[in-house]
Amino acid sequence: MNIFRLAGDMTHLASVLVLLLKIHTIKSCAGISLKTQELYALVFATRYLDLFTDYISLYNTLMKLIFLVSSFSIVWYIRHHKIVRRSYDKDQDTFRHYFLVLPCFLLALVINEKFTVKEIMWTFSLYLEAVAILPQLVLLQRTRNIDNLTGQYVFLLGAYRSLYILNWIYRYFTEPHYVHWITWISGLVQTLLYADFFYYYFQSWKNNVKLELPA
Amino acid sequence: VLTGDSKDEL
Repeated sequence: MNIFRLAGDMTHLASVLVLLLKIHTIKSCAGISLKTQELYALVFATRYLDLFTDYISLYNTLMKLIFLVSSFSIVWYIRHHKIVRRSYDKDQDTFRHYFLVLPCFLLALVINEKFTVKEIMWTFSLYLEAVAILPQLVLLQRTRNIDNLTGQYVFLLGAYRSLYILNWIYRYFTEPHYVHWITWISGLVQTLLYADFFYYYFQSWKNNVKLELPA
Repeated sequence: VLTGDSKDEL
């Protein structure tokens, strides 16, 4: 465990807590894409299949449980909570995210490290996580005005991915056999998707203006 | 702990 990895996990945890805090306190999910949250729940469900079979560390197990519980409860809140669901803008959140699931699964069948159910589900979750943010980014482009919490949520997600890339670089130079192209490439693709959001996020922060994405 | 295997990441 290196500092980049720990910082990445803490940033990822913070992004989820910011989102839960937003939804739980102001009872609103305005600007949040349910589709992205559903994809994240599926990512964690297919990645943490080894939760009860391979014990790595208390930290690892605890974080997996937190991510699973939080992602599914966010989906529940947006879909079923009587007040929150009213603020969900389903007319704007129209990204056909099911079109992301199948290609990721087919790709996982073709490009993986081992042709076993667990490995294919794990690889599928990597590819899916790389594209899971797309519905959210499309929604942000549509709704134009981005409220602070949503902006912070996406920013923290991007920061977690960037820190993970630093973690992989660090591990590559410190652990002799640490080479995982699939993890690195899908993680890089995912981080690049945030690049333009980061650009506009910093522009708005520097010029102290409201964050707006170009149409 | 699985060392070197990226499965130890979240």
